[in-house]
Amino acid sequence: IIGGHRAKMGNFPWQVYTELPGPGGGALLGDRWILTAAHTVYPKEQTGQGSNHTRNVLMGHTVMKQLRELTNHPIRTIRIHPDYHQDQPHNFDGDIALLELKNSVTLGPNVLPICLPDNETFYEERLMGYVSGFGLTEDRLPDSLRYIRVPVAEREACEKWLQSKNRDDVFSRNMFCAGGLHLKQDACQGDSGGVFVMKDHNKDRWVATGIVSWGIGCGYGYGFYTKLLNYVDWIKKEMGEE
Amino acid sequence: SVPIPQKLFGAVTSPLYPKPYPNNYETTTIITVPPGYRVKLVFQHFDVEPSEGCLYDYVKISADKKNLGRFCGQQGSSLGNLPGKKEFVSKGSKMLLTFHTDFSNEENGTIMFYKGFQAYYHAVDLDECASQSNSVEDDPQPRCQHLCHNYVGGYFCSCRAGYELSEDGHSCQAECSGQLYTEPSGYIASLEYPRPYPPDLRCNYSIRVERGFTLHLKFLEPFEIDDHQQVHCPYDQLQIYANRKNLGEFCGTQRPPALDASSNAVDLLFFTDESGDSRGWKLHYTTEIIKCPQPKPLDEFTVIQNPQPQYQFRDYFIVTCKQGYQLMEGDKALVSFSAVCQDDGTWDRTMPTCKIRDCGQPRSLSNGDFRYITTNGVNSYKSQIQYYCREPYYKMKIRASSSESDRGLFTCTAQGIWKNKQDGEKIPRCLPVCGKPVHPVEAKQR
Repeated sequence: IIGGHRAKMGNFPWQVYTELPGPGGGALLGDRWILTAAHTVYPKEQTGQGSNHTRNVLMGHTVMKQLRELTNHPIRTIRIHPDYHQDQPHNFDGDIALLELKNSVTLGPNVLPICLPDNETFYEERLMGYVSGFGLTEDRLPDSLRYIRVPVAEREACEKWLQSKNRDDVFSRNMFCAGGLHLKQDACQGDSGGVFVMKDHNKDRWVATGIVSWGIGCGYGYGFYTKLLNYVDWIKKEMGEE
Repeated sequence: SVPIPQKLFGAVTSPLYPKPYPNNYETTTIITVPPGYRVKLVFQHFDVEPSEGCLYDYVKISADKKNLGRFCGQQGSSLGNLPGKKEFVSKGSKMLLTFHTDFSNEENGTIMFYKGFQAYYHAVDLDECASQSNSVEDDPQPRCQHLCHNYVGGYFCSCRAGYELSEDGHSCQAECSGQLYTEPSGYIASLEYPRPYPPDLRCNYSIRVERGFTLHLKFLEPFEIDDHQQVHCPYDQLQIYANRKNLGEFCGTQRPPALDASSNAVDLLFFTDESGDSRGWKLHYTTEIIKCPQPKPLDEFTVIQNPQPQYQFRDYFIVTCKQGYQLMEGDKALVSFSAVCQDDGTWDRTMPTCKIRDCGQPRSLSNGDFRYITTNGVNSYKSQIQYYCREPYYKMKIRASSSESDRGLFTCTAQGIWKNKQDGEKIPRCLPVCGKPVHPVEAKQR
């Protein structure tokens, strides 16, 4: 997290720290499922990521040292969205995955699931959201969970910015962008898989609207997020009744 | 003598009848009928020279070595002895008719002609039994030692109970082994009672009535079996067994007390020696149906279905429990219970108890718990618990029309199962609550 703040216990109780095996983030859905980015499981340009790697799923604390002392939650299955293509380094479309845990976690003040969006209004520009993670702060790993507060950006602005960079990166309808050109707050490596959340004031609850997916560098420009609303049906299908 | 072939009936006439009979004539006709019959004879016509005392011509009838009469005379004549319509009956099967004439038949110098006689006879049944006490001359011995039964043309003998007819068909021998009594009540006595019983008896009287009945024995007066002052029943004795269990050995003049055999099978053995003059014994036995004790519930929750005023052999009763109670036989739970009255007056099973149904410890609710609405820790019939979820992190899954208190309320049913009014046995689910951090991020600085 670039330019953010240190989170307090209970601020982001859905935050999950993953090592699959690279460091990443995730968010708790229900008490048995972790929402994350597909590329935290199968990173781009690293084909052949085997299943025999040690995979850690930790949650329940904001301090990394404390977090590592908590129980690891073994994974039962990994569900990668079929639209995700590991072999296309410039295309993060479908960058969403679900980790099914072997056992349910016990919810409490520091471990709570996040809700899913139910309408498009969560993606209106300038709506402020929070992004949290254990990812890089400038050039070092933080010792605790950090967060930023960034607005949903105008789609055209992000597209223009990408064009100005002469990038081949795909900005699909399954993504949205947040942040700003002059805003020094951003997610960074290690935050992927974490969620972009905002308060649904109508229902008095917090909703995950995006998954930290990709960006060009960290700390300037826009960050790109998987648009969760487009994947709610898939998530529900994978999770079944839960 | 002129024997007539044995027939059941026939006629006898004087020579040349109806023409005048000859002089100087004497013949004896022997009338015989089959054994078992006797001869009855009646004169149809009679015309024999009359004389004082029937000295000249006469008809003489005899039977059973007795003279039944000497007859002569004419119809209308006062002289002589006419047989008239008199019936002559022999005691045995033989009758003799002698016809005698002298050298002439004259009256005042006039020769007279007499036709003679015509008589009919037929066989009539001889009641041999009637003559039992006063025997006929031909058969001086009593025909039957005990009982005599007459029939047309003969008779047969039988013996009183306890005796058997000998091969000679007349005499009776004591036989009292294997006497079986199966009637529900009756009398049994020693042979000849109340006259002295015969010597050397080995009598065995068995009473067998249906299962489920018990026998009662009551001895009558007089009771008299040869006894000895010092030694117990050394000569004759009556042994009584019920179900092979000895109820006693009796003798003397003191009759045994009334005996309740408590069994449907009683055997009496009566042994006598070669001497003695005691009058024996007699008893009256009766039966009573065996009753089982009235079943009584052991607790207030036990229900005896359709109770009867009394229960006897083969009757049964069914026990159920009031709603919410479980039939128990010891520690074993029963689905149903019935007991049958046995032939010894006992029930085949002991009365069960009814224990209040216990639903057991309620199932634990994942991410929730329950509390007792009724007495804490009591899981019996009608107990109630309320499930709840660990809020605020979990919330109970309910239908739109329901509430958490309704969905979480469980009652211990009469079947011993915790049940919810709407969803039955299925316990509720506690679902995670999303998006409700306890300490959400907030910025005070503006």
